[in-house]
Amino acid sequence: LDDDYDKDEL
Amino acid sequence: MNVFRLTGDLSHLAAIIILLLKIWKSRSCAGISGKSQILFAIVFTTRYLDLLTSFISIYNTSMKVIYIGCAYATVYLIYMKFRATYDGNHDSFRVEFLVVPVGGLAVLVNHDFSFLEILWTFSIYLESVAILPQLFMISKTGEAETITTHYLFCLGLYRALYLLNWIWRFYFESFFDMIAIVAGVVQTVLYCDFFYLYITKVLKGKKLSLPA
Repeated sequence: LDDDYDKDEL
Repeated sequence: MNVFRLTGDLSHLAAIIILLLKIWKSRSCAGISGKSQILFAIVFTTRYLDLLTSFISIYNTSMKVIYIGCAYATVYLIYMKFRATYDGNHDSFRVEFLVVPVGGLAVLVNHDFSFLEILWTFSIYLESVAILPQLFMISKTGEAETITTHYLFCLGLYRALYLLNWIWRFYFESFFDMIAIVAGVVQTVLYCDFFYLYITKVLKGKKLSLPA
């Protein structure tokens, strides 16, 4: 899993 | 961020503002399904809990706060302030037939069996069917105020633009979220009948009335 949070959509 | 996602978010924001202003200015929620608005409030609450755990951008955080705030304000106006104008008789869709299956599906089909991820999945599935009580109410009353049709058009358009956003992101970023895409397709398909009526009637200045 990539470290940055993956839910960047609204 | 790409143009489809930005215009999608702005279309969604426009829909939310149009509805809030319609109810506030006309001091009436006639023709509006309170049940759909409750479902949308649940969608935003379960999807945006990550406001408490992660920061993505000012834009992301402010839009989430605005969506949640407007959703609850709309529910408050419908069920408290202007409840005398709420047409409960026509807002009779059995939402438990939506929430229970969607809840079960979110537990069975998700990307990761964690609390936040299951809530996010639940919100994605729920959003795809949350407009059904509103569309059902219009089919029962046989008509809709023109401002309500503009609200529905913007609301339906937002997820259609998100579909284009996912095509864009698949092609340029090889980003692909099957759950969001499938739910987004279902959500947009549910508006097709309305889109047809909106384009053939409302845009020609006629009132939207369904063959009762």
